[in-house]
Amino acid sequence: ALRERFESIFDRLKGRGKLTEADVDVALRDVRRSLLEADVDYKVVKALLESIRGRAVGKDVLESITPGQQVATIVYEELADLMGTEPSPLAISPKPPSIYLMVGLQGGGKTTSTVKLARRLAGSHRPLVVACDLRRPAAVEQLKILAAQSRVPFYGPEHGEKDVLRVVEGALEYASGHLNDVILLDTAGRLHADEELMEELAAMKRAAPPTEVLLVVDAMTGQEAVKVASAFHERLRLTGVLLSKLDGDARGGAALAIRKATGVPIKFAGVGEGTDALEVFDARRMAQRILG
Amino acid sequence: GLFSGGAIDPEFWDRLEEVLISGDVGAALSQSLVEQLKQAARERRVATTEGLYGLFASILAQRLSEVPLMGRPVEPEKGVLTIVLLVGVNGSGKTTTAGKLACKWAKEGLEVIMAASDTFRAAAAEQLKIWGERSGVRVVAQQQGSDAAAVAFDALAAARSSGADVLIVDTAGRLHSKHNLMEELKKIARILDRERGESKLETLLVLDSVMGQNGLAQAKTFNSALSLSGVVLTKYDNTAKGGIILAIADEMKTPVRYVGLGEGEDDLRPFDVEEFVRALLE
Ligand SMILES: Nc1nc2c(ncn2[C@@H]2O[C@H](COP(=O)(O)OP(=O)(O)OP(=O)(O)O)[C@@H](O)[C@H]2O)c(=O)[nH]1
Ligand SMILES: Nc1nc2c(ncn2[C@@H]2O[C@H](COP(=O)(O)OP(=O)(O)OP(=O)(O)O)[C@@H](O)[C@H]2O)c(=O)[nH]1
Ligand SMILES: [Mg+2]
Ligand SMILES: [Mg+2]
Repeated sequence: ALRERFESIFDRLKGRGKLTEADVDVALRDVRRSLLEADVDYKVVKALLESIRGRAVGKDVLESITPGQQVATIVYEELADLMGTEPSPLAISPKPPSIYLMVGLQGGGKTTSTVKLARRLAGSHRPLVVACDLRRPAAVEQLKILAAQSRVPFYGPEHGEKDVLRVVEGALEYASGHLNDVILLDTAGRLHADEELMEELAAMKRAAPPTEVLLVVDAMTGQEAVKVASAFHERLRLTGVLLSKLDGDARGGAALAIRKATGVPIKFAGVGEGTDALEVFDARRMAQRILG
Repeated sequence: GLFSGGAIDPEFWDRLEEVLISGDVGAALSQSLVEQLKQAARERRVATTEGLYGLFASILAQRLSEVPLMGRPVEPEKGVLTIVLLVGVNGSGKTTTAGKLACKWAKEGLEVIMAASDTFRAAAAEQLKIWGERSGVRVVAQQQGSDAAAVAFDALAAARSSGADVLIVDTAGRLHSKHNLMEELKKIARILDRERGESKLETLLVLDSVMGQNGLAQAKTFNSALSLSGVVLTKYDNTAKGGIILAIADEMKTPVRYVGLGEGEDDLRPFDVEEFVRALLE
């Protein structure tokens, strides 16, 4: 782990007065390699190293902890601060219903996460999950089954419906008739580069102005995370990110990159295939994980 | 671009390393590839960045082409059953790839059967059945929650008794770090291996192009569990470069056989080394 590696790097520093630039740079080479291996965007890595260097160089070597621990602490804090240690709860509209639009690349975990969120909200609200993926084979069926298994109300398209805006319209009507105060719209996966499909999301936003636009991102995503998140953010103004499949062994550096590039808070972590596998995002734990 | 006529200076080498890293090649391999190019450039006295492009492209292409079956699609023969087992982490594109392969081989006049061995995920069998309708291919399935290995067993029996040319086995997505799920997958593979007789078995890792360094861990773990005969690099129509396949080729000699280029039935092509290298370096 980082702390242990820093111990050996800084061992020879015991008894010296201040952390010099040369000392810190040795440690930062290690941090750079570690962050890149964790899939943190290389531009974000550069910026991070700069701010860590700024905080560490010239610091007095403390009595109470080793220099290695000192620098490791600075590194962890920089990462955690970047991702935001304040928990960022789901926004609830002052004027119900709250509408949550779930978006993201193909296969990221939107459908599963839609039901996870609904299940979490079911204790205090009357959520309705809506099947707006009219493209993927059996997508509507998948959402319907997951909703039934989690005992969450479901609304889907008429048979043969091709127009998502009609489904959104129908869902709003259905929700008001059934007193659902949170509507979660599951959408088809799409490429940020697909202009036509990004426009479909923009049109859905206009038809049902969302309280939250949540980007679902696979924790195993590599260097493309910044481009993807920025494109979705530019087009749709994201309000939150859900990082899925964190129950795997991916270090998850995409989390850092996304936050840094868009400023959008990571609100939740998907930690399993079950609809109960949802946690509030913890930046400090994530920082530890990214640094390995 | 990077190779258009600047000086070959330390900043050039840094930027080249960044191009590779941003393409998900990985920090360690990117560094060693840049070292290899520096060395080759010295030996050949290449003085311009334009000259470096061709040299680097051929270094990368060679590393890939040296891997047996790199870019070679699966070629089933009539009269000998070929089993194609699709494995990989959740959401990578296995079921869609199964459907695309079924469509392709059915069009070529081969007898194809598909096994819906994902008995876990909601509507997994339904999704594969729709591909079965699109391709005119029979799908062997059981209820959600039934034994995945049993479905594979039944499908293989059906394939052998009906004289099918290809059996495509779709499996549930699973994170390679989940020991019990990898054990389940090994059981499916064992049963297919035990029952296949003279049939050929191809085990393909379905890998999303957007994956970072975890893609290498996926390949290593799935390979040591099942011995992979190739990778399908899906969602290559995305902007991601899929550079992790260089590390996979380097460390495990596993060839990329196909790329997925979209969600439609024709969106699957044999992997092309030259095209991949060109896209990585642009
Ligand atoms: N292990 C694990 N698997 C997950 C998690 N979230 C989703 N999955 C799995 O990932 C796969 C894809 O999930 P979906 O919910 O279908 O993803 P999607 O974004 O709706 O996919 P498309 O609609 O095709 O774009 C499924 O196998 C899910 O069970 C998670 O947090 N952990
Ligand atoms: N753009 C693009 N999308 C793809 C490609 N291959 C698959 N997809 C999409 O990716 C999503 C996931 O595909 P699936 O085939 O369900 O993936 P899977 O590996 O079977 O998922 P699980 O069974 O849940 O693990 C779907 O929305 C597919 O349409 C591809 O080559 N390009
Ligand atoms: Mg979905
Ligand atoms: Mg599948």
